[in-house]
Amino acid sequence: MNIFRLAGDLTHLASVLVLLLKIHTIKSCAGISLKTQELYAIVFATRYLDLFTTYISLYNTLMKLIFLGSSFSIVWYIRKHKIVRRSYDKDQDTFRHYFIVLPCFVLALIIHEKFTVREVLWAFSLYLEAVAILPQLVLLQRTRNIDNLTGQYVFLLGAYRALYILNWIYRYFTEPHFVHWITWISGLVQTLLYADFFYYYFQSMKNNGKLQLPA
Amino acid sequence: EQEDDGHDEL
Repeated sequence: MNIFRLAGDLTHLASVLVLLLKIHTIKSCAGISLKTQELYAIVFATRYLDLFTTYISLYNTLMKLIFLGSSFSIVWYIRKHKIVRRSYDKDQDTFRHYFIVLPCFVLALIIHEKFTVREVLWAFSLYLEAVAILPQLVLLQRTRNIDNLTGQYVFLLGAYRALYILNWIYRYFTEPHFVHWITWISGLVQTLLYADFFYYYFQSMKNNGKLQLPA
Repeated sequence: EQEDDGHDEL
C-alpha cells in the first residue's frame, strides 16, 4: 500500500467521522442529504459483498466494516433517530434515487471487467459512487449557507477521491499489469464533480469567511 | 493476482 492510498483511506475515514460526530453531538443533520447517504450505503453494501468470500488483509476487512457500519448508522440516524430526524430537510432533498441507481446498474451490466455477479456489482458500486454525491451537492447549492462541519465533510470526501487518483498513478508505474479503466474513469468523473465545490471552498478559506455557493 | 486485480482497494 502506498502513501497516497493510505492518506486517501484516512481522509475517507475522517469524512465519515466528521459527519457522525456532527450528527451525534449536535443531534442535527441539517444540510446533509439522506439521498446521498442512502446511495453510499448501497455502494458499500454491493462493493463489500466480497467481505464474506475473499480475505485481503485485516486492514481491508476492518475498513470495509467501518464504512458499512457508518453509512448504515448515518442513514438510521437521519431516518429513525427521534431528535436528529426532525432537522432533516426533506423538501430540499428531492433527488430521485432511481434516476441514479438504474442507469448505473444498466451501465454495469454492459461495461464490467468480467460477467460475474461480483464484477458486475463491483462495477455498479463504482458507477454509483461516482455520482452518489450529486444529491448532496444539489442540496448545498439550494441551502447555500453551509455550516463548517458539512463543508468539511464534503471537502474530505473530495480530497479522498483526489488522493485515490494519485494512488492509481503511483500503482500504474510501480506495479506490473495495474490497469483498471472502469475504476479510473469513474474515479475521475467522481473527482471532477467536486471541482466546483473545491473552488468555492478554497476561496472561502482564503477570505477567512463562511463557505457560500453562488446561486 | 489478488494484489493487482484492484479489489484490494476500498
